[in-house]
Amino acid sequence: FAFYPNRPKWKNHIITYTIARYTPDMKKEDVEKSVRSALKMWSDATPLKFIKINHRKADIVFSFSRRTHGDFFPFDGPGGVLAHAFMPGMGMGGDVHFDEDETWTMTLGKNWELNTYSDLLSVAAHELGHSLGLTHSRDPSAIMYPNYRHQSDAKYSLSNDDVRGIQTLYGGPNKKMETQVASKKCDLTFPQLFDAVTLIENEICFFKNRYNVFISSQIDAAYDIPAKGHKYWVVEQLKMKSRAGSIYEYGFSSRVRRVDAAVHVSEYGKTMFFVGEFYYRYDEHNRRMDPGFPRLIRNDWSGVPRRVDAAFKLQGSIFLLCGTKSYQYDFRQKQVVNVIPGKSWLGC
Amino acid sequence: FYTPRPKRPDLNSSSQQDYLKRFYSLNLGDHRPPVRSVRSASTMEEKIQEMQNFFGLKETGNMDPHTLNVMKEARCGDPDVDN
Repeated sequence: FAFYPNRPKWKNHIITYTIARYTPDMKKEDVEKSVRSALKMWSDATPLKFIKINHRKADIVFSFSRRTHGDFFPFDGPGGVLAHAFMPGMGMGGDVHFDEDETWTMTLGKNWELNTYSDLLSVAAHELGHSLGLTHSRDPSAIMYPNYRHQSDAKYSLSNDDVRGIQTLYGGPNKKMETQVASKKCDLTFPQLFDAVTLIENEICFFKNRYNVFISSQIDAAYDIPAKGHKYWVVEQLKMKSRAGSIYEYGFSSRVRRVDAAVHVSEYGKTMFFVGEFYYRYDEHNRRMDPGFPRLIRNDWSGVPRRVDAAFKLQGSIFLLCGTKSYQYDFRQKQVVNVIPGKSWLGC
Repeated sequence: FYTPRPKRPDLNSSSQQDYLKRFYSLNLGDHRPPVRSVRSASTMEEKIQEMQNFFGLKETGNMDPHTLNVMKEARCGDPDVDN
């Protein structure tokens, strides 16, 4: 691996990028996907984070142009030079230019009549090495080798040479950061440990203020409705699926200003909503509240404190998180069967 | 702006020179005749050897088939030396 003179690099580890001009050879989303994959190859090996913005003032501007295109390095028509990039710096620094006279594709492939490699991922990955501060490597297996690597089958990834080069400039991925976050989650000293918890596919997702922590475990998929104030959202695959809805559509009285916790019990087709010292039971089949609710929690949930912060269902039990503890409630025996410190859910 | 010079008929030698100018800082311009032809031939040979060294080829100093093949491959437009 090699560097530019004086080893220029980005001071800030959060680097913005934008795609100023696309190629007509590929769908826009395929260009973006190829660029994202190329960026990920470098961010996986470093503490760098890449953020896409729609602004030409981004640190790295990608564009497709032909022949003379505003810098002193005109392209040469089909074949030959496919792209070039500039070392880290202001203005054009870091920018990546692709030769529009090539035929760009998403897959690794050879454009036989032009005898040129035209797959955007491998070319973008190479040029990004320049944008981050690497010049050409003499190692034929390196992405930074001047001629784009002939990787028609092997999974495209950085070679050891590329990794050693880029980590000389920026260091390795933020293991420290991960442990920091980990220790941070264990330092949780809030009186109320969690605001809400839900299950998303096979992961338990805890919410606290602006944090959320995913814990993977062997659990049945369950469904909860994390509610905030008098609004609720339906989330599917972590994409906001619906506009904010009103909890009053569920039949809550107008006095209710927020829902503390919710848990669905599929065996009965019922969803429990906990509001202050009371709870409601909602019939998902009839899509309305069961009559005779709200009722006091302490009257019906033996062993559970007066208020509930968060609730979720796991392997046949309902877990109610109150303050710093979690109560495993067996809804068949109608009693608490276990009390577990809240932090233990976070591996603390 | 620099406008690309139309490639001369003997494509090979001029494109080879373009390649070495662009990626190995070949500079033939600063010799005065009649020294030019002798000096530029040796400069050219040095640059070909520099390129052969970079790509791990046998450093013959002349345009053998291996060297020509490497030159024809699709590549990045950034220089290999003095970047």
